[in-house]
Amino acid sequence: SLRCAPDSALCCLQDYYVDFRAIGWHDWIIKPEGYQLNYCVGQCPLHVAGSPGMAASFHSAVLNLVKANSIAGAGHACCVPTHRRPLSVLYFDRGSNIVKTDIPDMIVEACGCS
Amino acid sequence: PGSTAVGCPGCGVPTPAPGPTLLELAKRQLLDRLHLSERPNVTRAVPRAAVASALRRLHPGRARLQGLLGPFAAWDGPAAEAQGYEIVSFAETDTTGTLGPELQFELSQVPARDVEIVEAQLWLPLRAPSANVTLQVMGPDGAALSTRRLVAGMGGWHTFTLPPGLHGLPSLHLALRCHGCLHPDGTRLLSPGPARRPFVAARAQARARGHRVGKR
Repeated sequence: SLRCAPDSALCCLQDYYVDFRAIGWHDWIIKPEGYQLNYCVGQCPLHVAGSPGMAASFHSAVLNLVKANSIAGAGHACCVPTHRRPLSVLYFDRGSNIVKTDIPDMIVEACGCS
Repeated sequence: PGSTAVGCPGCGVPTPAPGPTLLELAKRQLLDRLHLSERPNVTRAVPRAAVASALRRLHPGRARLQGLLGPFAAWDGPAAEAQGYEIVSFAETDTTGTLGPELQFELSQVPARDVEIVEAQLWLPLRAPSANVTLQVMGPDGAALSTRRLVAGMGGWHTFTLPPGLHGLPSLHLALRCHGCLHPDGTRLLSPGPARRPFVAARAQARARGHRVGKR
């Protein structure tokens, strides 16, 4: 999975950190202090379609190129999350109770072309 | 659609650039995943000493808050598939009564509407009572739903598992009654100090979605 560089054009993972103090949520979210709102961005040429992890090998790229040629014009591939992980949050609820929960599939860790 | 800008043409939805729009999306996503319609307004500040003390008791050896943020150790059975919650609710204590202290816990709306409590345990810091003390769970009409006798002479933290039938009450109302005490007020039954605040530790899980098959 590629991490986005300033000149990235292909599908990649863009880091974006949300600081709870910066948005005024630190009064009810105890931990963590922020979270990685990562997202997937970039273009998916047809020859990398269906290869999560962005053309992991030369062979898969060639196979996908063949596949793309045979279905050319059928549509575009999409740059989507291919791996996520949970986020544990400790916060105050409406009744000032302390709540801890694990939110599944919250943080995007890898992107690929669908 | 049709845009040549950086984004995902296959999805037809342009990727928002970092800024206010993305922040609003981040807030909405977090609230949705926590099953909250809006951010909670914290009106009652819980003393930090009480929070640290409660967490130390629930997770010995992991005193620091950061240490609690690992995934749940074990959620067996159907609960493993649902989003799990651990809740610590601190009591509002009324020690002005002449019969004994009364404790109120607001567990009914935690942490969200689609979440139900599956297990709850009461933690009480007691002074060593010299006489018989009972713990009563009071119903909405003031009648005792459940009564438990405490062992005389045993001070320190006491834990009681609350019966499942009590989880759904609008609020949990407990009364400590001392029989034979000259002054059965709260200051003589409950241990003093900000770190010794009664609390309920509960486990909850999101209700399963989809239709259920009923059996008559």
